[in-house]
Amino acid sequence: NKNFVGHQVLRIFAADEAQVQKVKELEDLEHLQLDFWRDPAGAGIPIDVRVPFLSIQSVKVFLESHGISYEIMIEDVQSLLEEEQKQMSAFKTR
Amino acid sequence: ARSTDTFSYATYHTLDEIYEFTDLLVAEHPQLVSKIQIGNTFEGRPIYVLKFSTGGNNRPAIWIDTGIHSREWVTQASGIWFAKKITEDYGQDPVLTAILDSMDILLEIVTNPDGFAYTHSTNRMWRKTRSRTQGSLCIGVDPNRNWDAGFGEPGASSNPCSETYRGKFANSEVEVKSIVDFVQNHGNIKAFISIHSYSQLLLYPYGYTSVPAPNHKELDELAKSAVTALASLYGTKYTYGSIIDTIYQASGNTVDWTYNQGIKYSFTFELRDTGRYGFLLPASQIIPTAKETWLALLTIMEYTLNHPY
Repeated sequence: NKNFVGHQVLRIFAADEAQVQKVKELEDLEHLQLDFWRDPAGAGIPIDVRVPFLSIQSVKVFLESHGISYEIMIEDVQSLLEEEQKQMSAFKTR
Repeated sequence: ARSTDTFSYATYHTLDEIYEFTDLLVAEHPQLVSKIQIGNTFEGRPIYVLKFSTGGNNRPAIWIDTGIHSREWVTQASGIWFAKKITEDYGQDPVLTAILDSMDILLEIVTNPDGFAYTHSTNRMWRKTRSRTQGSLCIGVDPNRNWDAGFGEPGASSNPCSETYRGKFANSEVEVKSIVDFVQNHGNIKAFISIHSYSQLLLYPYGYTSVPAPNHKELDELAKSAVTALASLYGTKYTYGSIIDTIYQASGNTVDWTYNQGIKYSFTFELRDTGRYGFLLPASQIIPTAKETWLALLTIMEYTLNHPY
């Protein structure tokens, strides 16, 4: 199974269309391997993106340098996945 | 599980466990439930639709599908719960009984089997199909951008590596083409409900154009009734509206195509949550999510029954 240790899901709040466009620029940078859970839609609509560990620093610097606010929705994707797997195997055991 | 009564609806299941569940359900209710294979996936897995029918021939029908985006696990889990609920409530609940006495319900629980199997075996975050694209190392097409409705217009990607890659041509994905053929051969589907997660939205056409759907007022009022019914159980708040107005432009999407086929009551659900766990919704929320969604589904199905066209 693919490992998601250190992957975070950021919730981005684009205040205006210019910021939405900035976030869309990120979407085109394939080397960042971003996975948009909620696509950039419009100002005021939350944008959720899963960011691999190796890209987190540069994405956060990018957002902060453009004054785009964000919060961390999921601290570590892998720990949620392990929780999910644990629940499923606990059920199987029962 | 030895029966659908001992099956656990409060946990996530593998593809095999879901297919075993459907066989159990059919065996327990042969007069009500049958399993139709509508095709095979890119990797050769069977694609099944459960048909709930109390008789008649090619009756007007209501279509519900879950799991077209494979990582949206709460949707397939809710689909399992819906299947069991239908068998439990027929003959008990007057609304559902009235619906099934006149209409059929068609339920496709795993609409993207290859992708779903892949989320269990390799990559829990997989969304698309698993088809190969000639000339690209990237795999899969977004099955909710591959329909022949505004296909190729803005609102989908032409890049095979994108999560919203539309595919080389409309219906290129056998998982989509199988439904297209089934719907066109059936010819009497009156409501089409495609269930996704997350964001807590109830959406109706269009997604590929900002031109309002001809009966968007009726759809808006029905959506309002449905989300009100949904919220009555736990207070879960949904937003409703047309796809393009409520989220973004999405071309080639399922319910735009079904609506253009004349299926007036075409809706997309985005289930829980609004963004704490997203696709990783804890299993403890499966049953509450399914229960509240069922109230919205019943509202749409009852309206469809009472407004024949």
